[in-house]
Amino acid sequence: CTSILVQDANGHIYHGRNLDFVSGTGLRNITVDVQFIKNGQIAYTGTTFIGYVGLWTGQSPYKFTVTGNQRQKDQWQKNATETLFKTHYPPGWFIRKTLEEAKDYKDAVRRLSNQPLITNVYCIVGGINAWEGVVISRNRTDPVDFWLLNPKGEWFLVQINCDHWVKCPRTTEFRKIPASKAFNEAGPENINLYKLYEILSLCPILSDITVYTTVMSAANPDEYMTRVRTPS
Amino acid sequence: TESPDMIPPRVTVNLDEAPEERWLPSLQRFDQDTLRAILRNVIQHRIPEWFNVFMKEFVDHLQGSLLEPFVREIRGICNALNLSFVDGMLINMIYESSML
Repeated sequence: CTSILVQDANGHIYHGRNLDFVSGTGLRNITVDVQFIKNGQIAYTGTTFIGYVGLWTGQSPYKFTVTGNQRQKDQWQKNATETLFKTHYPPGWFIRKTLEEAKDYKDAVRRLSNQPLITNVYCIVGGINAWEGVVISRNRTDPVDFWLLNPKGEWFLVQINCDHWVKCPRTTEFRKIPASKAFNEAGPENINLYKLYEILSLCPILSDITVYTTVMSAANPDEYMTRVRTPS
Repeated sequence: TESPDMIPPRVTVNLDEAPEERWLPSLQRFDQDTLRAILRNVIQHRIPEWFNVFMKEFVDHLQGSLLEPFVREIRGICNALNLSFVDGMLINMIYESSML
């Protein structure tokens, strides 16, 4: 997966993701954008496939956006897994719970940092104000790193499936380099959701295992957009 | 080298309804046989066998766990699609099981 947070020259935050999944062919046909309604209002929006009740991509309007990327695998024995399930959430389920319950960006970051989860994960969270953007690198019990948008130069964050502070394997690094190059060529003055979608559509950021691309901005929730990707 | 991208259906889940009922209108947007076949195919190809065995033993212990509100939604989906509850849980662990 690739998740991207980027801030334009006016301080608007944009958030995009490619959800990559091997054997995802069938999933393309059952991918949906879901509007979760409470008291007649849209409480939050997400993208998933029918049958999966959790969310790895979602938006709480005028509050925050969030995506999840898989982080390194763990080796766990069956008995340990059973214990985990009694006290720890599956990440996709907890992301949905956060979309439902968090009051704002900071609350979402706090919840996604502290809740015990059954696997390691990257939680990528975007807010509605300038510089509200963070990649939380999680192990099952704790955050291990917060990578923040910041005025000292990091106006975009490209998170793939390895820790940002280490050199990734070539196959994953190949997605990060062209994305960074494209952002630097465009500059913050030319960033919008369409540009973000364009960058997420560059090869090899977009690959034959990409199931869908979503771009969103919590400050402009009506612009939430997903496209199912169908490589020829 | 892409064919035209597809706009996914936009569905609504009403959180004011009982968890077992929430997803039913969304399911009706799809051909049930096709949907069932896709989900079974996902289980067959993406879920490790040991996790399948674990889940069969574990489902009896879900009541009252952290997962309960979501579990009720999954029960509703399984009933509507005539899938076993174990299969429903496996589908809902598709990403997580690949990381364990």
